[in-house]
Amino acid sequence: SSLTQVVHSAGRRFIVSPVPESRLQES
Amino acid sequence: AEDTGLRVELAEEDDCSNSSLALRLWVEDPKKLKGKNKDNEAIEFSFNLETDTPEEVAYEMVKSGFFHESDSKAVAKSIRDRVTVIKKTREKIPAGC
Repeated sequence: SSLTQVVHSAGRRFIVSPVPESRLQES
Repeated sequence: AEDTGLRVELAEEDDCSNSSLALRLWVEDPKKLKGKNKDNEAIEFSFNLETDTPEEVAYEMVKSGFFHESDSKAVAKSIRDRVTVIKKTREKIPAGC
């Protein structure tokens, strides 16, 4: 799975990753 | 709690000792959101129980391009609901989880 990191100007880091298929099925 | 179409969960097990939480948010039901967004991506972020507010984090997500401004309230509510549950869980459990 690929991860992307986005850093907001306020310094908070957001890490983007694919939602696992199992979690999508759960929901 | 009203279903916002978003899901927020702990990204790591809560050991109850740290005021900083690792949370993960993703779109469960894109139809409930007003703006366009990717429903196959999860966003992991830290949330400090003492210093951060859900509105602030939601704003940062909007500005970072994850959500449309019109969904900012829904994002904030989703985060707030999860943080509230986590805080209540921590209160119920004696020192240390």
